[in-house]
Amino acid sequence: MNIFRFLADLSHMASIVILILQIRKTKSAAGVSYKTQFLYALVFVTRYIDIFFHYVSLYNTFMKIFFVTSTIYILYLMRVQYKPSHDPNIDTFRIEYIIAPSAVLALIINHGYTLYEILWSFSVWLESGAILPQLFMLQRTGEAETLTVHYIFALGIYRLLYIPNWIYRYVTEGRVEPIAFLASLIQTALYSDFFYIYYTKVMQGKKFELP
Amino acid sequence: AVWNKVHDEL
Repeated sequence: MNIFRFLADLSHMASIVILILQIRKTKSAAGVSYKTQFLYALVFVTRYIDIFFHYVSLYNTFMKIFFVTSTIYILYLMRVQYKPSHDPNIDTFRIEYIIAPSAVLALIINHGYTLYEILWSFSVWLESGAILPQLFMLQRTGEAETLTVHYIFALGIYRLLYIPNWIYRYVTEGRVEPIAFLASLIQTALYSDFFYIYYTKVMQGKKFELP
Repeated sequence: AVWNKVHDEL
C-alpha cells in the first residue's frame, strides 16, 4: 500500500460520506443523480463478489463492505426515504450508453474468460463512465449545492490518485495493470472540465455555476 | 514488467 492509493481510498470514502451527510442534513437528494448512484452500486457489486472467495487483508475487506453497503444505502435514501426530492425529469442520461460499451470492452479486454474476470473488467470500465449522468445533470441545472460539487470533486481526486499509484507500483514492483490504468485515464479526462470549473469558481469561494 | 492481474486493490 502506497500513499497515493491510501489517499485515493480515503478521498473515495470521504466523497460517499459527504453525499450521505448532505442528503440526511437537507432531507433532500435534489441535484444528485440516481442513475450515477445506481451505476456505482452495480460497479461495486460486480467487482467485489470476490469478497467471498479471495481474502486480501482486513483493510481490503472492510473497504469493500463499506463501498457496497454505503452505496446501497444512498439508493435507499433516494428511492425510499427522500423520494419526493429527487426529480427524474432532469436525470435523463441514458445509462445504456455506458453499460453497453462497458460490457463490450469487458468482453474484449480482460484478464481471462471467466465470469469473475469479465465482471471485474466490466466494473472497471463501468466505473470510468458512471459519473456521466451526474455531470450531465449538473450541466442541465447549471448550478449545484456546494456539497454535491465537493462530492464530485472528491470522487474525481480518487481516480486521479490511482494514476500515480500505478506509476509507483510499476517503478517499485514492476507491476502493470493496463485495464485499471487506462480506465483511470479515461475517468480523469471526463472530469477535466469539471476540475477546471471547480478550480476557477469553487476554490475562489464562488458558487458553482456553469458559464 | 509483470502484466498479470493485481487483485489486491479496491
